[in-house]
Amino acid sequence: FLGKKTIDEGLLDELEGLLFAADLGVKTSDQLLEGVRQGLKKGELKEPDKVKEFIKQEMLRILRSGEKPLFIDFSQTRPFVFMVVGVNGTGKTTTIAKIAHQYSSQGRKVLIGAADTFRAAAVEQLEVWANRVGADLIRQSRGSDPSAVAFDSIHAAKAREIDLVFIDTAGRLHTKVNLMEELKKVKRIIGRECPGAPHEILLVLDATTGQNAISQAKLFNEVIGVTGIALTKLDGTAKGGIIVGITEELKIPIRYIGVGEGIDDLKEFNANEFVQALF
Amino acid sequence: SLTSKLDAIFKKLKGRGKLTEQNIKEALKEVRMALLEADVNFKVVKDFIQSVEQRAIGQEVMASLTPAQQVIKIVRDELTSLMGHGEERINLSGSPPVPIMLVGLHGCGKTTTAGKLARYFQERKKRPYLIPADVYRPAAIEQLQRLGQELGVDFYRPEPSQAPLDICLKGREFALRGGYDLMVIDTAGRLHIDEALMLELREIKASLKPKEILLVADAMTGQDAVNIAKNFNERLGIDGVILTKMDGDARGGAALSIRAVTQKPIKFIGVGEKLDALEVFHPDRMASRILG
Ligand SMILES: Nc1nc2c(ncn2[C@@H]2O[C@H](COP(=O)(O)OP(=O)(O)OP(=O)(O)O)[C@@H](O)[C@H]2O)c(=O)[nH]1
Ligand SMILES: Nc1nc2c(ncn2[C@@H]2O[C@H](COP(=O)(O)OP(=O)(O)OP(=O)(O)O)[C@@H](O)[C@H]2O)c(=O)[nH]1
Ligand SMILES: [Mg+2]
Ligand SMILES: [Mg+2]
Repeated sequence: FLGKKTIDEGLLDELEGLLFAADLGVKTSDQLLEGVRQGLKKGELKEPDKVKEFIKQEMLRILRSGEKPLFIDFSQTRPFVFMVVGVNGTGKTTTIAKIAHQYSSQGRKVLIGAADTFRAAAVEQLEVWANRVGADLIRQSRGSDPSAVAFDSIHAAKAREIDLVFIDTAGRLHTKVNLMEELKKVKRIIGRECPGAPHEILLVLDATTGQNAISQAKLFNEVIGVTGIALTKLDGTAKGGIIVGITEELKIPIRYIGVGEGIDDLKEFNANEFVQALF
Repeated sequence: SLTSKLDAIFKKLKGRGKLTEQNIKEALKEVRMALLEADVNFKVVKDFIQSVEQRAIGQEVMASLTPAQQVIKIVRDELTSLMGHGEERINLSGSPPVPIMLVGLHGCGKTTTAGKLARYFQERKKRPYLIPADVYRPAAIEQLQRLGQELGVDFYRPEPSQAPLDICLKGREFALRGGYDLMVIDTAGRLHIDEALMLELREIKASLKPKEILLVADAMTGQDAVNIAKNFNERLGIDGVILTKMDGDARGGAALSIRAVTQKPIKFIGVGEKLDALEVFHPDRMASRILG
């Protein structure tokens, strides 16, 4: 590993570089390296290979706790309602299409609520995807209240005996208080029209994001409560290591990873594969 | 803040008599931490700290009554000069319609920025023309056309299944005939490691010879910023950068990473979702933001 025969500061530096390059961030990298230093002091880690293994196991321990795929019991919960949120451009709309496709291919009736009433051609983009996956689409005119779209979507879902509803929301920076308030209202309306809903509040994070992903996850969680995370664009060169610190701190299940722009480019999160890819 | 951290360090150190080189190195560890927390690339941070160390270990800091302030000043000056000069203009030389091409990863804000740039030039009494060359993303063409409609800026209407290169070539003909001053080409988001799509950009570049190829990059990009910028610059060649979503709370260390690896100027920053949310880049403000 890293061509080293002994453990020295050079090895620790190289390890640190590896962790940073994978976007684990300062806090998590320090935490892992401190664990290594403790292990070295106690004489528990004697060879470089042991050090690498220690770090891997630590990451696995953290990430396995986040390896919780979504199991929907439609006999208990129908319609099952997803509310999909996140900052601008992370892949919310595309991820909805991918998940919808999975359930639609299993014979489930899917409805998508186009509650991004702000961005140019947001509804049109979703319309193309809804047609491709065979999902119903609920929309209103541009500029209308997203909560009104959510309201319509829930009522249409009940009337049409829909199994699965996705509410697509506009991208928004977590620091914009008024936009976060808007999201609270959408959630409240969904819950009012369908008690227990939204059953999954999915935060979509972009794997190329740095440590700002931690503030995103914290704030979205604080404001509306996040029950699942989708980490997109892992088909690039970014490793998405920021998810380690997020999982450790917030304990939110990582439901999916996005690995491309196509309808099938969605996988369930697997801690082992993720950690292997980091090394 | 970094300043208060350094103040605290130097207060503690001065109590022990004269400052040593080792003391300065300790202080620079805090600077290194600040940069890493700002998402500056790990290797770029290493190089930066080494170059700053040279100046910081000089007499002026060691003998200073306010070493913390001296170190901060050296770091800030160095960072600001690395950030470039600010006020970089968009190159509109050459016969109209001058081609400006926007490239970058998925979702970084290219289409929105194309609209913003069109508005920017419209404000300056130029006639921009928009060319929607993203044929992959659902409703991408429509998205750019809607922005054009909103601004009263004209745009090319691609045929169904028209290829991106042809869209640019035909779009240019329209722009030429219509007497427009410049054309802003919006391209599809793509990975820097996608050979076929990088080739597509090179073909558009070869045919249209854009005066400006601008890399649009998300201010919250992490360590990968070096890979992205390096690859786009080496495989395509960029003339400048636009850093988007600066209205968020990302420290924006990606800016330093991109500058370090390409030496190309950051010309604008995106500061919101509306079409008027485009500002000229200020290197000193960026330096302060990154240092935190
Ligand atoms: N390579 C890659 N691209 C992706 C992935 N997921 C989404 N994208 C792309 O990212 C871009 C943005 O996707 P959208 O679905 O529009 O993102 P969004 O979060 O809905 O964006 P806003 O609604 O504007 O906030 C598109 O070009 C998608 O094709 C992924 O897993 N890999
Ligand atoms: N807050 C904020 N949002 C921005 C900014 N620039 C773009 N956006 C938003 O980011 C999201 C993505 O913008 P697009 O213009 O669709 O990005 P793109 O690069 O064209 O995406 P692809 O074509 O899929 O690669 C949208 O929600 C935009 O409104 C900015 O400066 N600030
Ligand atoms: Mg969307
Ligand atoms: Mg676009």
